[in-house]
Amino acid sequence: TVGAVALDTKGHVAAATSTGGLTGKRWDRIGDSPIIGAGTYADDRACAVSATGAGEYFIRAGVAHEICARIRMKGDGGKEAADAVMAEVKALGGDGGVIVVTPKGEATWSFNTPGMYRGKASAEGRTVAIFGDE
Amino acid sequence: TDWKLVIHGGAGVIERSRLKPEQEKEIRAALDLALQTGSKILASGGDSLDAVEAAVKVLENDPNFNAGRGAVFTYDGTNEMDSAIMDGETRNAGAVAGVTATKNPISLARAVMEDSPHVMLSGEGANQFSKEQGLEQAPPEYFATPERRRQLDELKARKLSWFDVDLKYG
Repeated sequence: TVGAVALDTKGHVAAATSTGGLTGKRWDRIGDSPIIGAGTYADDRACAVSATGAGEYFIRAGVAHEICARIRMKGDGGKEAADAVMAEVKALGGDGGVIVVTPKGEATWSFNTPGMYRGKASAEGRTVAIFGDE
Repeated sequence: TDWKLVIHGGAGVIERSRLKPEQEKEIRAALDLALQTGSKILASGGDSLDAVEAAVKVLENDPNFNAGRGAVFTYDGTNEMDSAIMDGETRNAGAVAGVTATKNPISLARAVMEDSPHVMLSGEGANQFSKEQGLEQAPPEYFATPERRRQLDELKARKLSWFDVDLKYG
C-alpha cells in the first residue's frame, strides 16, 4: 500500500492511499484503503492520515479518523495520537503503520512493524527510510 | 505556512538481510522521486490535494510497490486495486474498490470525489465510470509482474496465511 499526506502553504491538508490489496484475496475482499476514516482521512481542523497494514484491524479501530479525533478533541499532538491508535491496532492483533501531517506543521509517522517504506519532505529537505532503526 | 509532505510505500517484515541491494536502491529512488514530485507542487504554492495525488501516482507506476503496476494478485490470479483521496479543507472524499483497468487508481478516486455525487464506487461500475471520465486505461498485463505472480504461487503452494504473505511482501 502506498500513500501520501501533505500540508500546503495555504494551511490545507490532504491524504491519498492506493493499494493492490492482499495477496491471494478472495470473495471481493476490501481492506481499509478505500474506507474513508479507516485507511484515509483529512480534516483541516486536525490532520491528514494515510495507513498501511492489516486492513481489517485498521477498519475495526477506525484508525485514520481516530487519530484526527484525538488531535481535534483531546488536544493530542500528531505523533502522540498516531502512537496511541497504533497501540490499539497492535492490541487488536494488527500490524502496520500510518503517516500524519497536521495543519500546525507536524509531519510524522508511527508503525509497529520491523520496517516501513517512508519519506518526508519540507522546505528544509527530503528524507527516505526503510528499516525501523533508521 | 510551511509546506510538508510525508509518504509511505508499505509496512511489514522488511529486513536488511532479505532486501537485495539493487532492490533497496530502486525503492529508495522511487520514494525520493515521489517526494520530489509532490514537493515541487507544494513549494510553488500548489494545493496539498494535487501534491498527494502526484506523489502517489509515482509510487503506483513503480512495480516495487503494491499499488497500480506491481499490485498483488488475488487468489484467482487477477489484480484488483483500491484507492482513496480526501481534501481536508472541504472534507470531500472519493474512493474506489476492486478496480482493474485504470492505470492510476488514485486519479479515479479523485474523479469520484470531484465528478460524481458519490464517495465510493466499486468493481465494474467503477471501471465504467473511469472510462467515461476519460482516464488512462491499462491492460491486465500492465499491472501483473512476475514477482507478484511468484508470491501468489508461493502462498498457494505453502498454504501461508494471507496476512503472512501480505506483511512479508505488501
